[in-house]
Amino acid sequence: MNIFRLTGDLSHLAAIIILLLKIWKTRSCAGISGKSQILFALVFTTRYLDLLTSFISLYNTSMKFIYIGCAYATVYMIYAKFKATYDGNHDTFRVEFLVVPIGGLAFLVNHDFSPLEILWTFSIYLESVAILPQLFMISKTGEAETITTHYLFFLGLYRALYLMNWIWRFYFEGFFDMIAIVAGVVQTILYCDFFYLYVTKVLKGKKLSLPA
Amino acid sequence: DESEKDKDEL
Repeated sequence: MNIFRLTGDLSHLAAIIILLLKIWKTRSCAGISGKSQILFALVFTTRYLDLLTSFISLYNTSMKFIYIGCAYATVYMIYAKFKATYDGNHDTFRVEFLVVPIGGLAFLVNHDFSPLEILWTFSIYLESVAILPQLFMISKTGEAETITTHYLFFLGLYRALYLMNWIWRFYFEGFFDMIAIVAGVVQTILYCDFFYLYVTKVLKGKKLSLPA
Repeated sequence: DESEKDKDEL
């Protein structure tokens, strides 16, 4: 464990909690892409199956349960509890165009052709593009609630911190995982446009509205 | 074993 990975995990946890509290407190999921949240639940489910097979540490196991629990709770709130506030008309990204090719890619490019490893690879690839429906929805509505921009900021920051973690681990431990690194770079690049808007607008107290 | 350690990231 190093400082980049720890702050990365805490940033990820903060994002997940911010979103959960936003929906719970405002009793509304307006502006939130349910499709992205389904993809994240799928990412955690396919990545954390090793909960059943191996124990690494209390931290590792507890964080995985928290991530999975919050992800499904968020999906439940969007599609069941606060379904009336779900903005389906703007959440129209064709996720099948992501899931199917990525499923194929996970079979072709992986470290080991075993079920757990292919599912882990699938979850790594999927996570890198899972935010696209959410970013697409914001581009369609042309704006985002400020709390949603904080959610996206911490979510984007977490993988950027993981990139630093991998530089650290390569330098000090000689460890590196090309699949996770390439997917992590793609994932972080997808947030660059948002990071620019977040820093130039939201941090200056303005609302995040795309070029109107 | 080594592979277990590698998958110690979330």
